[in-house]
Amino acid sequence: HQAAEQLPAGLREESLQLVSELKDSCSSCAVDVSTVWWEAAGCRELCVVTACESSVSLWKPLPSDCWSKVHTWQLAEIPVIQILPLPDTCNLVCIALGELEIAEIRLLLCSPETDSFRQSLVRSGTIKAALGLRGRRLVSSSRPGQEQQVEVVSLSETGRSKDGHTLLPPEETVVAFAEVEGMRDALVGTTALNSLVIWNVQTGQLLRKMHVGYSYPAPICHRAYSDSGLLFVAVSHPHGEESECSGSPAFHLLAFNPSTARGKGVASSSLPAGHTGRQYLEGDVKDTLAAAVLSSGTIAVWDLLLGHCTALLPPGPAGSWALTRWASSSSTSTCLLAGQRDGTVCLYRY
Amino acid sequence: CSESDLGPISLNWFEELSAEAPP
Repeated sequence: HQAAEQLPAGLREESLQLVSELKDSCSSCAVDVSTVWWEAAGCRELCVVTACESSVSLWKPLPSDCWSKVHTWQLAEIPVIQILPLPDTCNLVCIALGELEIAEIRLLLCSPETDSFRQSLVRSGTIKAALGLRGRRLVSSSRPGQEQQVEVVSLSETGRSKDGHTLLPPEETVVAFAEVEGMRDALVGTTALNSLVIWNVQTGQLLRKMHVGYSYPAPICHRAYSDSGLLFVAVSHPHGEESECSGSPAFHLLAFNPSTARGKGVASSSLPAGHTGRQYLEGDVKDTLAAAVLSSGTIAVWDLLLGHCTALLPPGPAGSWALTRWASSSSTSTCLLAGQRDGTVCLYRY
Repeated sequence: CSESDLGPISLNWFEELSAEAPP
């Protein structure tokens, strides 16, 4: 609350407008929220997906900003820990299940032949990181033994995994992936030892490994794009901790020259005033906007190019925020999903 | 960001690195 008061007057109220709220009454803890395009009876709509530890629900929009639950998939054996959005894909929800690490990746879908909801197993093992790619593909990194495996699988409309191929793995463990926007075959990843790697997904080649630098600790890549011969990467620092040289970093926009493997910081987004010190950030990036839940239960929004916080959403009367994700666009406006542990999800227009 | 910071920039970096990297 103190931090919100330190923002320019009216910023909080003007930046995020509550549009609607939905409440999942699942008995277990809410773990993730996302959006998916879903087509039924010839009508294609942007739907919301909510995940609890033991179930995943699909919600379709109704008039007057209300939501109706379409279906709930039950997943009793292993807890759900993450939704893996599949860009440009309709009628498919991809989820990760596990304890501390991903043990399974499953697809949730509605079978077009029988019109029945079902699920199918895509991968199992000790998976460190996974990302849904454009063109109905999924990349994941795992370490079944000493050697790391980075694998891309194509998914069919019926949920089966089709041909898969491997990418040349770096020695360091890959902890996050991001597609390079505008370049279909370029993929980047960040590693546990502060490196950024670039692959050619088509050929499986590892093109470059570049050190991010210790000024940018434990980076998780969220978004990458190429512009004027440079590779720009938005990274977050989940374990944000105040340091003398960099303050309290939350997100950085970094620029790399892949030709020379040199890089530098372009803009830095720090924790808002009143939220310094050790933090755990759970964040998401869309375009130039970043959002994260701070340890205090407040959601903060940053403009990565400006490098400062533009909105704060303090905990409400019902409690702290636990999750936040940017929604896929259904219009020109940007929508932020904000979830609480009890399954309440609020949609805010930014 | 400029070439003085990051070295010579190539617009075709992806194709060039793909041609150089081991298969």
